[in-house]
Amino acid sequence: GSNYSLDGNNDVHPGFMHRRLRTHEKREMQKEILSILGLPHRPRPHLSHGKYNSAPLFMLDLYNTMSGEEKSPVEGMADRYQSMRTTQSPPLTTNQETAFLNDADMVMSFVNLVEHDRELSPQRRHHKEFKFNPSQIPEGEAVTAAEFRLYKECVSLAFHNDTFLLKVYQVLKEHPDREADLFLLESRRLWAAQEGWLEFDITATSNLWVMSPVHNLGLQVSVETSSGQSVSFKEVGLLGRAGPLEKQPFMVAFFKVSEVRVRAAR
Amino acid sequence: STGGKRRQQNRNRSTQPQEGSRGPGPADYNSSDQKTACRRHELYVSFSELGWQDWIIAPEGYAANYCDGECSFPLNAHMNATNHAIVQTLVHLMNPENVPKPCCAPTKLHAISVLYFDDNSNVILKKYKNMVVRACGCH
Repeated sequence: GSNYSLDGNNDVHPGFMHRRLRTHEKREMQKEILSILGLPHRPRPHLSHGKYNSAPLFMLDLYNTMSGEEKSPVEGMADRYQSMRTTQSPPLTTNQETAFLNDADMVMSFVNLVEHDRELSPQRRHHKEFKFNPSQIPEGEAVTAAEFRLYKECVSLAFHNDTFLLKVYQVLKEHPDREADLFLLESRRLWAAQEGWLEFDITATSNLWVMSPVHNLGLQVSVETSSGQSVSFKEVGLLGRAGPLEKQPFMVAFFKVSEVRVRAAR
Repeated sequence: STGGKRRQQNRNRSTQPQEGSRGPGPADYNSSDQKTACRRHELYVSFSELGWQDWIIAPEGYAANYCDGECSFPLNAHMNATNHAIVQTLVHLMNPENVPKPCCAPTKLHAISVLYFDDNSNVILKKYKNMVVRACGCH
């Protein structure tokens, strides 16, 4: 292995001697650190294409913000960060998210579990469904803020001066023979030429999903033209699961500890 | 992993001639020697060496550090000794069998943030307190 040494700024320098851990020593270290992190076992995630999609990249931005405040440089991350991006994309974090971060003990991004494109007759209403599972969070953590994020690209010149109305609904109840009962969370007017991340506050909805997972039926998003005609995501430049990895929709939630956690003795 | 100087110091100490039963006097202590005095030492914990690159996104490791060294009379200003530790070193001089020297321990600990995947490929960013020794002192 390499040789490192540390100065007062925790930078790594040549000349720092180390030895490899023996197998049982490695296992003991792993066990203790997992215990500190509060994890019952070592996670085994599934990473598609060996590259990070939008959620980890967003979280990495938040991490760099937090690490900057701790005055502790992120070791070796700059190169990994760049290599994990497929293409350059606009900055992910906003001032509001930085404010949420200052108040939070933990931040979590969630994978979209389902994405459906539907066209129901006779209304022929396009919409996409999204579902996230925030119920498996550590005990004692409460949601302080949550966002649903969608990326919009600039659309072709044919729609250039048009606006669209995007609506985000919470699904309240599903029916086998008709459209689901919906609760409108937010509607937003978008310019066709607009490009960037769209953030939607879903704090109250997330709290409900955490407290009562049985009520987690996901979100529904639909888009209409200014004349009220339903259009697909693709027509207005909204990206779904089929889009580039670093621009896929995701949910992020900020948590604060609501009770003291006592680490069990080994 | 730790700095290599520690092993050398231990070897030097073990070859020191044994002291008489009366116990060492003030002149035998030279805690102004900064190499043996209580201070912070380097210790780096590498997540990548533990084979965790697939689920820990950042950092690749962190400088945990540790405290070690003598807390002997006279306790100098750079040793961050509490008032109690100063008194304890004097009592130890007078009564070494019953009262130990103060301990060299962390006086300032910092948190680190860890970014990692869970089993469902959700990403978690969390701050963990008291992970890094920033300063050591005699207590």
